[in-house]
Amino acid sequence: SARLEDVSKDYALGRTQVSALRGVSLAVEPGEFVAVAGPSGSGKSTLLNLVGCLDHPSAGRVVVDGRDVAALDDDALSDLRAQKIGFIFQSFNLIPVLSALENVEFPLLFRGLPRAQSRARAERALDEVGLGDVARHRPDELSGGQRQRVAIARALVTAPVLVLADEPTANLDSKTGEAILDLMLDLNRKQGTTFIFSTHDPKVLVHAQRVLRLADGRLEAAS
Amino acid sequence: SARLEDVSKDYALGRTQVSALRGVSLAVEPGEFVAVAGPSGSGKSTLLNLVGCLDHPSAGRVVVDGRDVAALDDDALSDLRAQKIGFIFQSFNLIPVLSALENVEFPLLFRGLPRAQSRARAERALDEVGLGDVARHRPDELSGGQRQRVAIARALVTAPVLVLADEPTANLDSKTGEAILDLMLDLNRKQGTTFIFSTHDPKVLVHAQRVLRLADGRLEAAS
Ligand SMILES: Nc1ncnc2c1ncn2[C@@H]1O[C@H](COP(=O)(O)OP(=O)(O)OP(=O)(O)O)[C@@H](O)[C@H]1O
Ligand SMILES: Nc1ncnc2c1ncn2[C@@H]1O[C@H](COP(=O)(O)OP(=O)(O)OP(=O)(O)O)[C@@H](O)[C@H]1O
Ligand SMILES: [Mg+2]
Ligand SMILES: [Mg+2]
Repeated sequence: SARLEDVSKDYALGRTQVSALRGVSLAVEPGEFVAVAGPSGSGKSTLLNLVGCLDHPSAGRVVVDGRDVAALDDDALSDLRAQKIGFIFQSFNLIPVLSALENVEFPLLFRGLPRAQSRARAERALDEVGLGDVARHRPDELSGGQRQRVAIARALVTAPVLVLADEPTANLDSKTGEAILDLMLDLNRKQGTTFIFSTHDPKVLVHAQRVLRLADGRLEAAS
Repeated sequence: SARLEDVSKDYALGRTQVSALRGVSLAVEPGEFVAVAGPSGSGKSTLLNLVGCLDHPSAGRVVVDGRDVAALDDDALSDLRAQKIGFIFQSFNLIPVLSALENVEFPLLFRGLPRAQSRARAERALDEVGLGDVARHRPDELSGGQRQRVAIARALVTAPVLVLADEPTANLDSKTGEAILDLMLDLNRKQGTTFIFSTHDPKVLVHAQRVLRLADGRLEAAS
């Protein structure tokens, strides 16, 4: 589960300050399928980064699985992310020198899973997102939507309890996007995986149990 | 205008070959507003890269403004791109150390326009895509949709005769995406700017005069 309590995030920019999130409070229960919608620049990626412990709030508390993440040191944070959280980045963040397969294997090897098993699981994860044929390609040898799907496979391969998906279907045609969505709905129903999406895609929004709307760094009252 | 005559594109991958485009023929007249649609991995970006002279075909001819681009040397190609073509990349390709404003100014300075005029035109271009407030931010200080709009402003600021737009609304919410589309339709109607889009976005497709469909590297017969 994940909770934000009156969270604000400011970025320093030269001598000015950008207020990206302002007094945001929300609670996501285990097993939920929640979407965060809002205009470009409204703070969606910032919100996901805070829930995923990739960044610290400027004010307020971030509580993941009952623990205030401000109380955790860097090693504990790194563990929490590796063990529990799967993050699908808006700009993918793939490792350029590794193949798609090696990119997806990486988090499993990082957790100490033996090579043979990591490879088998990574191959299966790539098949599930339709990339079985291009497993040996490096990111610069893949299309935009293929890179997006490698990022998705990598986030899901560790079977995390919480998946933070930053616009996971932005670069996908509707048929491929639907298939990815079905995969995620399936994980949510069968494994109880919690999903928090940031998305503009109406197809994702219709499947969300709850849609939180951000505008200018603030959450609008639930409708 | 732009023409592809029986164009194929293969990529070498280790000892195998990936056939990204196969025998594609198409002609786009000046002033057209054409969309290329198709599943992820079907060859859209590859097609746009060939029309934009960023890459060479493996077979067939690419003819831009009546000239076979295979006959042009690197300088002539670079000139053609700088003078006539605006390219909006699927992954933006912004210069990380420059601000949004400097990124948009760059093609104008490259053409020899004096600093004061380049700056004024770049500021106006950023205003037109709603980024007036964030002109001083660098790409890593911008949201995904803001980066996409910097890439759009940069492509349009030189008033090119041909704009190649690779999924220009993928990272934009529907309202921002509509505004960008209106901007482009306006340029098309008033300046006669030719647009070739690759897109999955139904909102872009409905505005296209013609939709070319790619599947597995081949163009389907026009409907
Ligand atoms: N490192 C940074 N420094 C300064 N400002 C930043 C930084 N990162 C983000 N911002 C600003 O914070 C605001 C929120 O950004 P964020 O990436 O969360 O938006 P978003 O809702 O994800 O947008 P999009 O839909 O375009 O991806 C934006 O106005 C952006 O310019
Ligand atoms: N440098 C490369 N080396 C090998 N294969 C490549 C390379 N670049 C692209 N490909 C392959 O060529 C095919 C077409 O890629 P392209 O980027 O044109 O697709 P696309 O239609 O733009 O897809 P998307 O909608 O996902 O952006 C894909 O199968 C891709 O894996
Ligand atoms: Mg974002
Ligand atoms: Mg593409």
